Amino acid sequence: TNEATGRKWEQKQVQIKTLEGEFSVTMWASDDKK
Amino acid sequence: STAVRKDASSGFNWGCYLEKHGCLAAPVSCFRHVPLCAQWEDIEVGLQVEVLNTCTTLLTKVYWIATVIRLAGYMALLRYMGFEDDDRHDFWCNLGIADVHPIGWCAVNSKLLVPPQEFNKRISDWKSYLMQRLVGASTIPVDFHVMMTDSMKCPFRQGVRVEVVDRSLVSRTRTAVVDTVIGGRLRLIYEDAGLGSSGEVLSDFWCHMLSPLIHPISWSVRVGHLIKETDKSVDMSSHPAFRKVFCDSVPGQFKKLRTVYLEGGFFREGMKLEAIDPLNLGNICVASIRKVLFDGYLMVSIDGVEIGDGSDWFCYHASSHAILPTGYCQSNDISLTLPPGYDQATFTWDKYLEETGAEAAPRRLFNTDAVQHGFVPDMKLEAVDLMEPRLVCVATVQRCVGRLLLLHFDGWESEFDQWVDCESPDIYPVGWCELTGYQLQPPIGPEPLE
Repeated sequence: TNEATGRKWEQKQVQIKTLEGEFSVTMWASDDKK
Repeated sequence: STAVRKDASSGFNWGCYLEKHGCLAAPVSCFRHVPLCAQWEDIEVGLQVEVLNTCTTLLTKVYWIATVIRLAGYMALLRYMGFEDDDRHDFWCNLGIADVHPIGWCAVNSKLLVPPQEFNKRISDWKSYLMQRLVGASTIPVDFHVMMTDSMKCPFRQGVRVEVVDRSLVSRTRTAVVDTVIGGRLRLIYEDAGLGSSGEVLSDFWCHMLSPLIHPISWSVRVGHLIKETDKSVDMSSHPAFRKVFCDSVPGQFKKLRTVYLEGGFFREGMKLEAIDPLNLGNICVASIRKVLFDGYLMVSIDGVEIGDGSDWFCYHASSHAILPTGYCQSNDISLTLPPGYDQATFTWDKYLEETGAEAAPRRLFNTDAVQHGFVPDMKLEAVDLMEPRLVCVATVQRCVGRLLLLHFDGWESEFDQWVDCESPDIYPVGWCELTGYQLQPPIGPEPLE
């Protein structure tokens, strides 16, 4: 959690869609407000 | 003076300008009144985004992954993934309006990620390449653009009536109607402004919705401020802003000012102080309290240049940054503008107070609280020319003194510099004009436009 903004960041599986096909990677992402 | 400044064409490129001058921009989080201020600490260098791929010959709109290399206000310098350390193709974009999204947006919205043509063949296995670079990295929040839209809502709309300072006589207010709202800045048309032969408004005023110069209807009567009676014989009905159903503004639409406490004494008529000259905002002058109004408002005049009829008095709230205790300039190495006939070398407050038989306003009455604002000299920003408040210009922080910032308008002489509070609603981050659709006035002179 970013203490300055209160926003929660989580390790998430994120989908990548390229010409070669789809795959997923684990990234730090934040879904919605806090 | 600055009124002769003509609207310049758009096309000013902040990215080129910052790179050419090797300057930093003030971060968005320094500006409490702007969209996403509170959330901007989550936006940082190194974030990965999906952005429109402009380096392709494909006819369909495709995207590619890019890294935030640098931030300057709302602007970000991006580099497409695959260019590694090659900065030749870096590009600036405004994060608030560009086709920039969190990683994963393309998959959800059935858009394709296609690498720029130049290095499509250079890397054979894009999947491994992307996996290697994206795993463990961060991307912008999913709701970034939703938050941006939410934070740009404004409680004012066309047809709302307010009381605002009369630009032709600063000691009084006048009733005006909101005509246009851009990024929280209001174009106000005085109710009896009059219309020219081609329907143009003869007198208007621009200010931010949080400006201390605008007030709800009936404010002037309540606090005891002079207000011009609207000339009912002036017909404004053919102007679109006056065809709306009028709605009086109410206190809840305005910035709530810091409460002032009267226990232990308050400002009194005749007290001396130092004040920013409202008609020459680069000067901090010897000044006097002329009248104490209700709710903590004060009428102030600049010593030695009064006309004598009170028409040059100006209303400041007791919590305003623009009024300062005697000796403030000396303590902070600022040149105090003296009344005519006084000399910088020999002027002392003690002597002046004795000569004028006046007392200094007590220091405890002023709002000089220290604040961690984050501005430092040489930072670039967009700032309103308060002498022509329609204009938002390219500017530089020249000095920081406590809460006060001395702003220099790029390309202009230092005589146009202005002191503003660090929380002034008239200063904006780089890219604010582009974000809101307000026209930015580029510096005059031979600067790169593209």
